[in-house]
Amino acid sequence: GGLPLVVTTWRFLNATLQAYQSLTVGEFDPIDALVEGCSVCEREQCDGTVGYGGSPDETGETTLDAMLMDGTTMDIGAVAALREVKHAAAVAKYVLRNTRHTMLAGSQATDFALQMGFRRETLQTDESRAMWEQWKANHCQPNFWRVSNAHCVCVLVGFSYLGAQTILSQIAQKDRSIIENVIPSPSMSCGPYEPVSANAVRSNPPEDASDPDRTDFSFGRYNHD
Amino acid sequence: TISMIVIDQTGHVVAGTSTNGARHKIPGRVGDSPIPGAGAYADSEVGAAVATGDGDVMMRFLPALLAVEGLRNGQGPSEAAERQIKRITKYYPTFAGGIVVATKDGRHGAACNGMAEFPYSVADGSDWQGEVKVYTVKCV
Repeated sequence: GGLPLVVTTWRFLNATLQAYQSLTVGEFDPIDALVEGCSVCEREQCDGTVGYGGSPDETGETTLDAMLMDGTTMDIGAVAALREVKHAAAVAKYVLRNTRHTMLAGSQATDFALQMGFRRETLQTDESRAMWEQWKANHCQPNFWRVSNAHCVCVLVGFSYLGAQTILSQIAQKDRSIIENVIPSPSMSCGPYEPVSANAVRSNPPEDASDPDRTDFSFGRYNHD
Repeated sequence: TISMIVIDQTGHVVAGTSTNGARHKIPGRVGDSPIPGAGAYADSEVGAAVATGDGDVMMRFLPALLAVEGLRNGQGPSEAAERQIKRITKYYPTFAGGIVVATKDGRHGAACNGMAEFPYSVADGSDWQGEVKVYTVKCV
């Protein structure tokens, strides 16, 4: 390899080309070239994993995360769970250049973006709404709540969803700690969930947070950052 | 997620990410992308590293920071990436993710887990014919 160099995860050719041309033809400084490159994917919604209209949360909302790091000054600008503003990488640049902070998060990051002149707009699209509706219709499966193994056995032995649910809630009344971490059961019901009484919940073994059930979603088999 | 490393002709190294996170996440959840040292890390004296994948798991291991420290300790880019993947698979054997590493002089490499192979895109000034090249690595 040699310089100048742009390296990007996945096959995001347009974003890589935009950053490279900004750096060379446009003579942008590297941070501006980086933002130019990331912004291409925010506009093109690369793989559905970047930008608006992708990865709806349990309420159907899309939020954005972005971060820029300058390896010469070691300065960083980042936004996390940015709401209702499409240009996350550009907002992160304002955090980098206009504040002495490193990261702003949530609705207050949105307020900062509006102050910097960005526009508030929904990040939900027809596609993300449909994805969310389909997920709700499928008993909110899969999701990120912990389920104890004992409960899965009931489902496996052929109880219908409702059957298992009824049995489990009867058993849970007697000794909740055996069955659930939260109820209703997240492996067959939507929330809202409530924790089984705190003292009854034993410490969780180092569950493989990335076991196939968690990550084996329809999109390219993985659902990740 | 897009994670990107940019190094200009003078060796000024920057790195960054942009993402909409995990699907059907619990509201408020933030993954590894915006976390310095997890989603990306850059040091112009050494190089940079960026990550993508199961952010809930990966951010616990700060793979980007430790890959850059690996370069500082003499590892090549591919070795630095592989070592960080192995640190994670020790606890989460089936996690899905990839790490891309580049040195300040433009050498690059990657490693991955939980998928057949992992593609990354490169625009390299020393070999530029107007097209971005895609490299793929077999997972660890």
